[in-house]
Parts: sequence; C-alpha cells; structure tokens
Amino acid sequence: EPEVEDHDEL
Amino acid sequence: MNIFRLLGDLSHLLAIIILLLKIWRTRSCAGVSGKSQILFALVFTTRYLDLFTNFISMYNSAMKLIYLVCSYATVFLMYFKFKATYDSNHDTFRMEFLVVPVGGLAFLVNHDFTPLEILWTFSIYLEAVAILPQLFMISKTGEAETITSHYLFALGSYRALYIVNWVFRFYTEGFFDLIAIVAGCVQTILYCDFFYLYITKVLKGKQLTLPA
Repeated sequence: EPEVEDHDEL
Repeated sequence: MNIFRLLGDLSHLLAIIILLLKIWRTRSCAGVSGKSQILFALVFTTRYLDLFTNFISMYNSAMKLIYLVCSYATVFLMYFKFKATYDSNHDTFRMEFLVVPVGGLAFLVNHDFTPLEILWTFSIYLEAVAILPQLFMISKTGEAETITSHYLFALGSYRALYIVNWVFRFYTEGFFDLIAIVAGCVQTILYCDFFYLYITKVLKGKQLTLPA
C-alpha cells in the first residue's frame, strides 16, 4: 500500500 | 484532478451552499440537525490543519477555506442567530457515540502514527458517520423539507463521485488510499435508503416522508 504522504484530495 | 473528483467537490460545495442559503433565507433551521453540522465543522477542522503548511494548489486551498467558513457559519446560524428555530427535541443523537469510537479507531488504524495523520484519519472516519444525526432526526420527524432533501442528495452524491474518482485513480495512477475508500463506501452506503426515497418521491414532486 503506497504511503500516502500529503493528502491531495479535499 | 479528474472529472469525477471535480464533480464530487462541486456537489459537496453545492450541498454546503444549499443548506447555508436555506437557513439564511428562510431564517430557520427547522428539520436540520445541528449535531451533524457540528460534526462536519469538526471534520473540516481536523482535516485541513495543513491548510497553511502544505500548499497543494490554489483550488485546493480555496475550497478548504470555503468549506471551513461555510461550515462554521452554518453552525453559528443554527446555534446563535436562528437558535429559536433549532429543533433540539428531535436532534437527539448522542455525538459522543460517534466521536469516541471514531477517535479510538483513528489511533489504531492509520497510515502514520503522527498527530497530523491521526487527525486526518479521524476526520475521514468521522465524515463517514457525521450524517447519522441528520438521518436519525428525519426518521424521528418522519419527513424532510424538499430543500433539505436536495441538500442530502448533493451531500451523498459527493462521496459517491469520490468512489468513482478512486476507481479511476487506481486504474490510471495506481493510487489508492484504503482508509479513505473504506470510509467513503460506508458513508455512501448510509445514504442508500435516502437515495431510494429521494428518487422515488422527491423527483416526482412528492414530499419526502419516511414510512412511519
């Protein structure tokens, strides 16, 4: 599961 | 950004604007759950703490600001300006029954055990169930104003469109965020019976009434 760095979704 | 996510964001923005205008122009928040609105304000607050530290795009920052301002404005109108019209007798869902388990889960299941990430995870889980007080209130009163049902339809559609966005992103970018996807599915499933009532009743010009 790719580490989700900065959440780009609202 | 893809069309599904853009439509989802616009549907979310539409829902927030519909509710704010409904309360402002009718000068009444009858039939609206103040507890759900408090939970939504909490969702945006805990999710957008990175508003000033993590710049994604003008669109992203502008929408975060709009969501925050509108959600707090709605809570303010409901609990202060038009408090006399707030139906607290029917808005009785215990918020702590949502916030406490969601808070615990955010500590246990997250991508990264850091304060910002745990708060983001908390906001994702909380958003999935934040509409429950509103749906509970409608089930108690047995009906909803047509404008409130439009609000709920737009609000439910937003996360349904996000699910399509996640499928699209998985196949085009290989991106997926399991926490957001699972919570988004739970959130959308909670609207299913409302969607059914909305499509079979409201779209035919009838009043949205729940079978008693």
